[in-house]
Amino acid sequence: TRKKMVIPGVGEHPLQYNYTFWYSRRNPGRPASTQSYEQNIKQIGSFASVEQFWRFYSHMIRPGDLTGHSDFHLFKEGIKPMWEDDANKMGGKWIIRLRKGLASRCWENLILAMLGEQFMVGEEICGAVVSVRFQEDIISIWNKTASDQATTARIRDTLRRVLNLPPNTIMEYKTHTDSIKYKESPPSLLFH
Amino acid sequence: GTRIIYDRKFLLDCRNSPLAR
Repeated sequence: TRKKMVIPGVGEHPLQYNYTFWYSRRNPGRPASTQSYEQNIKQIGSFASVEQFWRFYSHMIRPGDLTGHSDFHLFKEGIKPMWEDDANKMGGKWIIRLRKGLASRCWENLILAMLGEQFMVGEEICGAVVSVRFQEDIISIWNKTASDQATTARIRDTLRRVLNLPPNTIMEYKTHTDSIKYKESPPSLLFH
Repeated sequence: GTRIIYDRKFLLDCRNSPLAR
């Protein structure tokens, strides 16, 4: 078991897990290698209670107000928001692409569901990401075991419920091993 | 073991607590 670095204060409501906020931003036009990804990602801080969460969140910029190529990551304390982390390497993520204007509300609903243990998949959830891009925004939720179809189906159904998305919203599940393969050798079709 | 479950409304209500500021 991981050592808990922060504890709930007196009178506060403890969370099932401690979490850490991270922020990353990529300089335009510079492809990110694994190393530079790790260097670009900054820890904002960790919390153990509902009240500590709000103290961070209330002072953070809303994703919809971010510019450029930026991401907020909220992961269980001790799990790095990277494919290579032991908790993530056999895992995958549900990805939802959002038209501009929806990211702030969807991100808040997603992380409140995660902190409140709404997904009901035991230890499976690793964390969540909101990625701000030029044309669209992307939210994703990462879990430990990509091959566990009962878990991934339950996460999908919970996402549909808590995000209250339009019925035509496309949800895509991607394993991290596919993401790594794709990054290392993109399908040749792309270049025909 | 038991899990600590909170719904969205409860979490949003906690935002107004003096402890959350």
